[in-house]
Amino acid sequence: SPPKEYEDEVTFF
Amino acid sequence: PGLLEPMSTLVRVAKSASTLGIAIEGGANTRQPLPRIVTIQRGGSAHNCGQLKVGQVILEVNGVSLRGKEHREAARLIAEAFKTKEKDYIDFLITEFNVAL
Repeated sequence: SPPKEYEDEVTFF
Repeated sequence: PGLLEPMSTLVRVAKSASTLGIAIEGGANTRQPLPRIVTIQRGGSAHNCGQLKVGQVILEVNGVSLRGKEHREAARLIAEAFKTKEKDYIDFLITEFNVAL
């Protein structure tokens, strides 16, 4: 399946 | 199953600072199916705890499995665990191994 838009999403807390 | 996972460790992070001080990447339907710690900020609660490290994969947050949860859902769980006043800590079940469990 194609990579999704948020594949490399990073969240800081 | 979470607690029976080989090489998993329960880490209790006290809310000792105003921020948790970690960054995560990944989640279901990505190359990194469970969230992985990519940053630990000095002075944050996680850094103060001393037991979390970059590269560890988070299996559970306060006993809630992150399996099958996409990035935003996993991030929301962690953010809420830090925000809630019901507990002055967060329990993370982590593993050192970057595998799709």
